[in-house]
Amino acid sequence: MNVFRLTGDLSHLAAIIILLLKIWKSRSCAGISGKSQILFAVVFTTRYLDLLTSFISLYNTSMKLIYIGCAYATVYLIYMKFRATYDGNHDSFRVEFLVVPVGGLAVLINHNFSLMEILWTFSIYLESVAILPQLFMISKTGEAETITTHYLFCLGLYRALYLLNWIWRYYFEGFLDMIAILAGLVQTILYCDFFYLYVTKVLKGKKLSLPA
Amino acid sequence: AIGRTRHDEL
Repeated sequence: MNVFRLTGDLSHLAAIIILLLKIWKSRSCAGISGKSQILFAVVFTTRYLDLLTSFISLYNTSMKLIYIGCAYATVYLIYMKFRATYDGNHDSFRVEFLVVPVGGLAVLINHNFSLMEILWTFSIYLESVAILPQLFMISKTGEAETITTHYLFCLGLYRALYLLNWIWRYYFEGFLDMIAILAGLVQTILYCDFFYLYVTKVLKGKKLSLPA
Repeated sequence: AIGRTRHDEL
């Protein structure tokens, strides 16, 4: 555990909580892509199957359980409790275009050809692109609520901090996981355009709206 | 330690 890992995890946790609170307090999931949230629930489920096979630490186990629990709670709020406010017409990204190639890639490129390892690889690849339905939705409507942009910023920052964590681990522990690093790099790059808008607009007190 | 040797990351 190093400072980048810890702040990365906390940033990820903050993102998840911000989104849950936003939906709960406003009693609405307007502007939120349910498809991205389903993908994140799938990501956590397939990655944290190791909860059943290996114990690392109390921190590790509780964070995994919190992430999984919050992911399903978010999906429940969007598709069940506040379904009336869900903006399905704008959430039109075709997720099969992500899930199918990512599944194929996980079978082809992995550390070890076993079910658990392929599912873990699948979750790493899927996480790197799971935000695309949400970004697509924002580009379609041309705007996002400020609280939604805080959510996206924390979520993007988390993987960027993990990149620093992997550099740290390479130098100090000789640890190198190319699958996680390359997928994490892709994931972070996808947020760059958003980071730019966040810094130039949202942090200056303006609402995030895209030019028509 | 090249490759995935741990389950410790989230």
